[in-house]
Amino acid sequence: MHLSSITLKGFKSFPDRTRLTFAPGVSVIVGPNGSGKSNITDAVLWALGEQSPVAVRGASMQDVIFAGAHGVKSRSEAEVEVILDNSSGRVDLPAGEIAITRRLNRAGDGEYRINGAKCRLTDVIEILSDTGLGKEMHSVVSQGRVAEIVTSKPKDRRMLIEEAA
Amino acid sequence: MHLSSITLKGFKSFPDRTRLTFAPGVSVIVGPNGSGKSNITDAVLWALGEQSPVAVRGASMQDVIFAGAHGVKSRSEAEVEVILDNSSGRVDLPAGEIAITRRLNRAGDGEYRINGAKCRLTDVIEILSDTGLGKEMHSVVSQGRVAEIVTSKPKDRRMLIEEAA
Amino acid sequence: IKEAFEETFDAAAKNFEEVVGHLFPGGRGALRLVREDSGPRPVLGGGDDETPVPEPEEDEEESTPEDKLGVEIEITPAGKSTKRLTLLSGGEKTMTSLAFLFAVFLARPSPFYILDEVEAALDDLNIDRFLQVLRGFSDRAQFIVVTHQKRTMEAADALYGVSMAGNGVSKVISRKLPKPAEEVAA
Amino acid sequence: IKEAFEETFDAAAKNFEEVVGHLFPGGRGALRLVREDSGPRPVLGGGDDETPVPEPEEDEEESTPEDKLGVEIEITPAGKSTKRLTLLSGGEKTMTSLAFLFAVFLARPSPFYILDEVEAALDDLNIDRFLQVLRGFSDRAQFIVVTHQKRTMEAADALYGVSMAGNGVSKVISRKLPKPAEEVAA
Ligand SMILES: Nc1ncnc2c1ncn2[C@@H]1O[C@H](COP(=O)(O)OP(=O)(O)OP(=O)(O)O)[C@@H](O)[C@H]1O
Ligand SMILES: Nc1ncnc2c1ncn2[C@@H]1O[C@H](COP(=O)(O)OP(=O)(O)OP(=O)(O)O)[C@@H](O)[C@H]1O
Ligand SMILES: [Mg+2]
Ligand SMILES: [Mg+2]
Repeated sequence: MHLSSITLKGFKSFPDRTRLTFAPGVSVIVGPNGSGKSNITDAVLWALGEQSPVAVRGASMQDVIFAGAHGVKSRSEAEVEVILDNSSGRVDLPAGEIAITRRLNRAGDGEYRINGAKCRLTDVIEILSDTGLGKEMHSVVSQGRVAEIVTSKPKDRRMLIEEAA
Repeated sequence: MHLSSITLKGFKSFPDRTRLTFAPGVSVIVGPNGSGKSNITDAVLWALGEQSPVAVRGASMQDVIFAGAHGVKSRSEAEVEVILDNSSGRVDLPAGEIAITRRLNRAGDGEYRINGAKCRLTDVIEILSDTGLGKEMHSVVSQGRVAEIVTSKPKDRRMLIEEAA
Repeated sequence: IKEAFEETFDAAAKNFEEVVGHLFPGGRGALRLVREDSGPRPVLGGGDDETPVPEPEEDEEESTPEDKLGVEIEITPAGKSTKRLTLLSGGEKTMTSLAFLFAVFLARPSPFYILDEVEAALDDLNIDRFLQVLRGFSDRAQFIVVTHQKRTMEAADALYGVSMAGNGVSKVISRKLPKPAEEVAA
Repeated sequence: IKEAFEETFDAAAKNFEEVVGHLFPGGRGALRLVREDSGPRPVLGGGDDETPVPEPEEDEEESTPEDKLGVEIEITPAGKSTKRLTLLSGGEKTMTSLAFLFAVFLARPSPFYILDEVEAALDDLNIDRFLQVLRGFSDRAQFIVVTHQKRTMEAADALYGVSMAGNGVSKVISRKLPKPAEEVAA
């Protein structure tokens, strides 16, 4: 299984629908400071159910909604869709693809969908742990946080291994 | 006034007496990962009275004493001397040079000296604030910590300005 | 659940020693299970005379509830002696964390990993060691790496260029790359 | 004491705006005094209709004890709108912190500054902006910079090479350099 695409719309510095398609192997995202690279990292975390605004550098979750810029109106809603390619059949689902979509508007109303069908956060969490992604505690390393494994407590590392197990 | 030299002996990865001489202007310290560059930063903080072992990456202050390595015996004591060149007369002292020395042994006994004369930590702190160095809260930026100004609370930044004032 | 953990831990510990061999040539490392109440072991001066989690014949371990267990990392870069992890340099801490991450990956791969600027503290030699290991594992999991380092770009199968015109809007251009010249056998 | 603080703050705030012009060309920034109990201002959507610390005619400020005051940083990179500081990118956070540091330096210089790998998150363009400002100020204070970046080495008046043979012992070799080719007027 691999992440085959991510589509951002109204999310952080991506006001208009932007889709990135990934293949297996090593994909490298480059660009100048402030161009939007880590916003893509945040989008993956967010679509897969991140509950803490701080983990995506916000103070409240609505901070992820495109807030406008020079000559560009702000958006009222953020939406991110992550598609996992299951063609190797790793996850016990009939679908060859798992599309997870998350939305949030300025009023704070949000929803999750799996393959287009509305669902709850717990359904997303469950399908992710089936794929081995866990709470992506250990498979997404945000900027500035790689050395945390070394500076964290022994029991945090144990939890990391437990989640992978 | 400028920092004219630092001498390390038994401090972290410097078991034998090592002296670095600095001139005004821009001095750049380079070298591979783990070679000892940040240990020099720590030595300056330490000699100028740092009280928290964590600020020099230790768990207890004795962690700064050279602990031995492949074929090199550990040392029983760490000593760092920082010399401030006062020839511009900025600090109201008769001396053209201010030498601050700190020592610590494995038993935890330590001492400070100013120009060779034993003194207390408060004397060191006082002479430093006369030189404008304050608690070097804002003039020494340790590795990994530059963005703290942005992530810290408004009142921490106020304290930083107060110290400089 | 406890067995899944122990099995994963044992595999990760074995992998950790091997990955450390690649990331810290000439160095060695180990993962140890420790019980929460065993205070900080005096690490200066090394010494393996203290086994934090006793061998299975001591029935204490059987009764240690899992949430009292922790994982301690021991690492000894070439030529140095084992000390507190906190004393390691910025680059050494990053390499140790990456070794741990890869060790867990080998024990239980996730389908993908997103690594955002993990090489910021690494010198060129260590970036190369990291990239060599990464390419070696890229047949087993997908790695999406965010970077502003040229060296890392050279390890890519596909490149995604993110830019922002003066208007606060991000734009992405992507292109596949021919296989990197050096296909490294892990 | 309070006057020294206010005087330093006012100078730092003025300098901050100027340094931001160099580190964030086309952008702008400001420092504001805020009272501790004024909750987080809604920054999204900008808006200067809220003045966190009232003008002197409001006698409240006179009675605000200094330890209730804080310094808020506002920064707007070119083309973007002011948002929470936390949403800034890694490089933008570093540049903002450096602007603050230099602003305070200009108001009250310390005799020396030690900067350890402060450019780790910066791309080449931003490293150059930082180095240009640094060299411009190097006649007013001594800067000792630890780095593993080649560009930063080129800005040096003197270079100190630290190395470690395979035995855990650090060694330093130093040499003075001829003046860098581009002597930049601050
Ligand atoms: N809700 C939002 N609306 C508009 N712009 C936003 C929003 N959230 C974040 N941004 C902008 O996105 C930019 C940060 O992008 P990002 O962190 O992805 O940069 P980056 O490419 O990772 O840079 P670096 O190399 O410095 O880490 C910031 O300038 C920030 O102002
Ligand atoms: N008390 C000590 N005795 C012996 N060696 C020590 C002691 N304290 C720290 N060291 C060693 O010093 C090394 C760290 O050095 P330092 O942090 O200065 O590296 P650095 O040059 O800054 O590297 P980087 O570029 O990765 O930041 C570590 O390998 C550590 O083991
Ligand atoms: Mg980033
Ligand atoms: Mg360092």
